[in-house]
Amino acid sequence: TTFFRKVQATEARASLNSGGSSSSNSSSQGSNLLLPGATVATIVMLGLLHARRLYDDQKVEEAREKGTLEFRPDAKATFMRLLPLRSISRFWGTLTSVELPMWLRPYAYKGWARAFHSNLEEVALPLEEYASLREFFVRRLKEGTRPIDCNPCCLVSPVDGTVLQFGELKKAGAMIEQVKGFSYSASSLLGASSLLPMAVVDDNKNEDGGQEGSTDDANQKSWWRVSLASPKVRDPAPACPLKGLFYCVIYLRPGDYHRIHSPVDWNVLGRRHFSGCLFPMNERATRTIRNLHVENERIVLEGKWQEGFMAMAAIGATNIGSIELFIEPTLRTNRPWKKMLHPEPPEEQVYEPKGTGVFLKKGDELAAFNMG
Amino acid sequence: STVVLVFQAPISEPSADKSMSAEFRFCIKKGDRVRMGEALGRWHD
Repeated sequence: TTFFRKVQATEARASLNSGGSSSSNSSSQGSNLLLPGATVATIVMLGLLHARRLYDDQKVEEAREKGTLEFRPDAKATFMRLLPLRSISRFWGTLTSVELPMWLRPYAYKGWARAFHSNLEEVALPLEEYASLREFFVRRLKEGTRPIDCNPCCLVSPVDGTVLQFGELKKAGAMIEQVKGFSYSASSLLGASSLLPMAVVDDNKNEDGGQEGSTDDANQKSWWRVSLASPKVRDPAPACPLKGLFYCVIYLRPGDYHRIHSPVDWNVLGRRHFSGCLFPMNERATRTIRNLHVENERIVLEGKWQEGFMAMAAIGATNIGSIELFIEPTLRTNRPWKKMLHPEPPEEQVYEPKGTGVFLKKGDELAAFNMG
Repeated sequence: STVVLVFQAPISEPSADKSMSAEFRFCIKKGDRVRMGEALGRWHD
């Protein structure tokens, strides 16, 4: 409306000032029309883009409700696979390790905290004492800011984060849901030689009266045999999880406290290191990259607690690529790939003394996610 | 970054009083923000 009013006013002024030549009048009218025209075109284009986005969002929501959206082939995911994410991650680590001048540190860390909603009041040390962003990122918290639930009949969160999924593993293959409509098996996440308590289902008998046996034989399969058969998404069926096997997936945002603590009193018997990819781990990546949790580089700790089996998988991402294990300081993750052949077998370590391993109390600090 | 816990926890036969069940129950919801040291699940001895 404003545009047309302006046009009308311009025309009226032009007719009043009839002293000028007709050619100069038409050229001035042309230039006057050019700018509002471009503005209108921009507004229309933005309107169309916004309408399309609303339409797409609506479609996404509808599909999500039906459970049919997740893991459609995504051009972005395909593109991500082509990127040298490991090198990018390592470069990011180098960049964030650069020592900042003392005067800049509070500004840099306050900016980071503002961008990623970190609570600076919980930080253990004055901001000036963190020499680099990488150091600040794995900061410790003030004493008492994370009280451990002392109830002996509870399992506590090992990290600060957002609960993505949780539940009981019941069906064959012990599938963990990544997002609605797609799951990966617990043995893919933890490794083929995991101590995961599974029972082989006898096809000749029903589930209730089925003969339950050990899966030790299945665990004896070599990594190569399993991975060559059907990498990553192999189906470990017909094994079923024993009753009372649960899982919980917690996502850590960049602003969160990035140290991992022990969820219960337990004996860590061993560690497995999978040097996989380093895809981003944000919400969109979780929805679009297949088997994200079993593709990415991760450390799996396995052991026993008073109620049986316990395993914890710490999964890295592009920006937070390396995992530091305090019970094994020599372990290095996010190393340059020596072999291009994928997948590499996981590197395993059994902690001494065998059968007892390393004892950790509930709340003990056991690992940290590092930048790059 | 993400952390996945896989664990065995107590189970029991269904009882009338579910609040006193010896079965492990999560005390979180999907999308909840949790802090280190907060209970994820409980059971009764």
